[in-house]
Amino acid sequence: CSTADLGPISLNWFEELSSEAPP
Amino acid sequence: HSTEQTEIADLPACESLNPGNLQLISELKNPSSSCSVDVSAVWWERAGTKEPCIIAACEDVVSLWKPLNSVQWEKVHTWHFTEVPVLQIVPVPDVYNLVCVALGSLEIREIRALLCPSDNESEKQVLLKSGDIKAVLGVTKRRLVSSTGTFCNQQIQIMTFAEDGSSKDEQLLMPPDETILTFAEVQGTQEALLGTTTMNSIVIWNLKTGQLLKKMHIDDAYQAAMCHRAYSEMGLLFVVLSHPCARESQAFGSPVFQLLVINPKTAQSVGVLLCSLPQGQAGRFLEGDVKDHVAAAILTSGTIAIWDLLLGHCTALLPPVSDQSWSLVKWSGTDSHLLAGQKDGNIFIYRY
Repeated sequence: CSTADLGPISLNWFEELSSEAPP
Repeated sequence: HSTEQTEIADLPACESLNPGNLQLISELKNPSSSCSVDVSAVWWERAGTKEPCIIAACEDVVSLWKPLNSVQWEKVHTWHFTEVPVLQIVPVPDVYNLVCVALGSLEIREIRALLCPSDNESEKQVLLKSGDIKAVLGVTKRRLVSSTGTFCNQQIQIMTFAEDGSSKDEQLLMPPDETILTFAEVQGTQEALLGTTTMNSIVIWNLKTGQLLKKMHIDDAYQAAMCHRAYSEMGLLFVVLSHPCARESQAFGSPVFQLLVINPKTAQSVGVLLCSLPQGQAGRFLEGDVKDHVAAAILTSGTIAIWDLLLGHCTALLPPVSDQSWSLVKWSGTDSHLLAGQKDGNIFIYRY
């Protein structure tokens, strides 16, 4: 399978989701 | 869509599997007739020395065994439970003289810490939590995460132990609107905790801030899936699930474990590896354990099956010994051994 199906990937997903999520 | 895109692990015939992948090295005999419920290998500190010990749990007693040499073990401590039976052992990483146990009948009613204070060496147990406990996991940095209640009344709590296991600090995580089924720490991303829910979702928290970062619905084929391992690599989340409710199909055989890849940014997921039973082997998943790239499962037939998740196929089958079905299987947390338990409480230690 291809990871292209999963959409754009971010190496810093944890930090980015933490900055976006409500405190 | 996941089943179409899943790579099916090879289905070698039973005869081609090498039983030599598992070598019996030791056995712990249970002198009591109590039913065995769990086993775990933990580091335990005695007189200033850390030793790789084995904790064995029956319904009414938990025993700590220390190694005398490479094949012999000695029982050094026992904790007795007369009111509520023991359900499972909950090891807490980075603590060397404490282990937790979950007690209850069908569901967890209590979590207790088991200790041996160094001053008098007598066994001690401390009630940490009671109530309608749905899931519990020991996580790195001496922490214990647990969920109580369901849906909107759910409370998710982290306790942090001191190095000697004595005092504790408590913090709450933001609950999702679905009941948590299992927790898994995310290797490769410090402070990330993953949970599976009864509604086929995977949730991620930030353990430091308590934030709920994402809720991702996965395919309905993953119903009641338990998460055995999660790791983050190259921006993707790899999750090993087991399928107690999976149906056998002609194309995929009888699935036991599945490796799922999730993009946590987009919540898109795809199945990449399906570990099915070797051809000719009957049964379904009963319970199992995953460590690094090896997955072990007890099948309803009483046999233990092991898969290498890198090779993508079953590497060993261990049929019942002395006509006794296997009822427990755990990878040792202290070395590369496999701990296999029978209902009568006897524990066999294999080198894999």
